[in-house]
Amino acid sequence: EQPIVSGVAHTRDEAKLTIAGVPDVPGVASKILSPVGHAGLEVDMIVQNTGADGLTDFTFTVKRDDYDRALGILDNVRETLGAREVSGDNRIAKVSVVGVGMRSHAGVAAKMFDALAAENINIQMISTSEIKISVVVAERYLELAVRAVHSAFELGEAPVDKDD
Amino acid sequence: EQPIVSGVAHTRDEAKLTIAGVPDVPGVASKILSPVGHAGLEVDMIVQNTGADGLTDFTFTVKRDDYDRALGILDNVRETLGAREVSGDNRIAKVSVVGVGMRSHAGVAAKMFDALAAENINIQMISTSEIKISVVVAERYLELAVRAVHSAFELGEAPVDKDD
Ligand SMILES: C[C@@H](O)[C@H](N)C(=O)O
Ligand SMILES: C[C@@H](O)[C@H](N)C(=O)O
Repeated sequence: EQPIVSGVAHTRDEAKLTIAGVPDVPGVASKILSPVGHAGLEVDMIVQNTGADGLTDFTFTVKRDDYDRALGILDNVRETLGAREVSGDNRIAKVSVVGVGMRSHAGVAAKMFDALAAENINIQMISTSEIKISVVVAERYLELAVRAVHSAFELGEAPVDKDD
Repeated sequence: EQPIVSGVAHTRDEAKLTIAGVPDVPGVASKILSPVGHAGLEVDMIVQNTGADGLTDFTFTVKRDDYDRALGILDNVRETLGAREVSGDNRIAKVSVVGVGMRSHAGVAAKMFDALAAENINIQMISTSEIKISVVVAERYLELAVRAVHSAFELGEAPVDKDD
């Protein structure tokens, strides 16, 4: 099944927040996100990778305007969980490649990652679904990243400007 | 916009592979996935979280049958990149909550995570898209996880059996 990339989407005005060194035991993910949900903050990406030594890091993205409130909530959670630290970056953007037949992500992803590497753009986070590969980059590289990925997949010049 | 969860999907027979302690610099993600793509291995999830001290961990999932080949490829990559270690688990499963209006993931995610915590099921990885929240759990907890999430969202008894 040849993956068909149909477009490139992007989201600007986002911020990421990471709570690092949380216990990797049942219940912790809910303890982190429940207060964020109760505060009515809109969350976009949620990323957690496999942990080591019983700990892991947990990251989510919010709208830039909600960054300070989210940071405050996480500081409280950090104390409750005894996590190592809370950090964040309020100048990030998300770039996504969208397409059908993406189940064989590896080839499509490698091509996307190559295009970003050629422009010396560092990939800060990666998250995928069956039809989409999303990366987080520094916001200052957003236009460069969208153009580089567009041309890698020969999608023509017009970067998709809708928020996904 | 009230998030509407329409279903629970799951994928069994998967394996996860992690290459830990890779340099967090442009080009590394492509160096990891290109050989996997060239080998024709089907990759499902790709997850990378924000790094620390110039390093990060990179995880992807493959079909269980491809686990050994993927491990072999990663061992070569580890040497080239000077990564800390390669590890894996060939007994994992993915459980996903699917729905529209998921942009406010926090509430839906917290409910999903709560349902898993109540069954003492540990969440090993998390990845989201606009319409989906996916978690990786130990395969032995798959049925328990699908049932717990189904009832948390009052979706009735019949777990979705299609692979997503
Ligand atoms: C870190 C967090 O995801 C934890 N493993 C949990 O299940 O809640
Ligand atoms: C780790 C890897 O994602 C690296 N940051 C890259 O851009 O390729």
